[in-house]
Order: sequence, then C-alpha cells, then structure tokens
Amino acid sequence: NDHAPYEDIDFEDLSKRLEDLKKKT
Amino acid sequence: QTISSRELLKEMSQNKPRLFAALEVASAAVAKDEDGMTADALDLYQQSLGELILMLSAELAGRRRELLHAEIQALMKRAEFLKEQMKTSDW
Repeated sequence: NDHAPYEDIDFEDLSKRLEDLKKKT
Repeated sequence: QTISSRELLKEMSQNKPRLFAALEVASAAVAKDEDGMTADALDLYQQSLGELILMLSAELAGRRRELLHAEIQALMKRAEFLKEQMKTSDW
C-alpha cells in the first residue's frame, strides 16, 4: 500500500482557511 | 496542447457528478474573478471550496486526489488574495 507524503492532507487547516474566508470583513 | 489541471480533473470526474459540479462552480468563480466581479467570484469560490474539501476527504489515494488537493490549494490562494483585495479597496 503506497502512501505518498503529499497524500497527508491537513483538513483541519483547509477547513479553518475556508471558515476564515467566509467570515465577513 | 496544454490542458489546465481543472479541466483534467473534470475529465477524471465524469463518474462523480457532485465533484464535477463543484469543479464547474470553481471554473465559474475563476471566470468572475478574471472579469473583475470580485463579490460574485468570492461567493462562488466559497461554495466550490466547501464542496471540494468534502469531496477530497472522501477521495481515495491516487492521481485524482493529488490533483484535487493541488486545485483546492490554488483556489484557496486565489480566494484569499481576492478577499484581501476587497478589504483594502474603497467599496
């Protein structure tokens, strides 16, 4: 089962960035 | 002929209507962005990114997951840049 390093995705970070994006300025 | 990674992803998502639809929204966001319609673009970026992140979490390891991850990061960067621009502009 090959698991490349790039497959380690930080979903928490992505979700946080999306939430930040949604926040009204 | 070069093909954008988003177009390639769409080709690879023919059997995944939800992913395909989210990529279409992402394309629409980029088009609005390039037309200078920032508010519309940001709204579409948010919609597509929310959906794409969900799709990514369910995607199995492989080429499509790799491309999807890269695409999300690129879209996120564009959206964050756009938001910064809107913050600093007068309107």
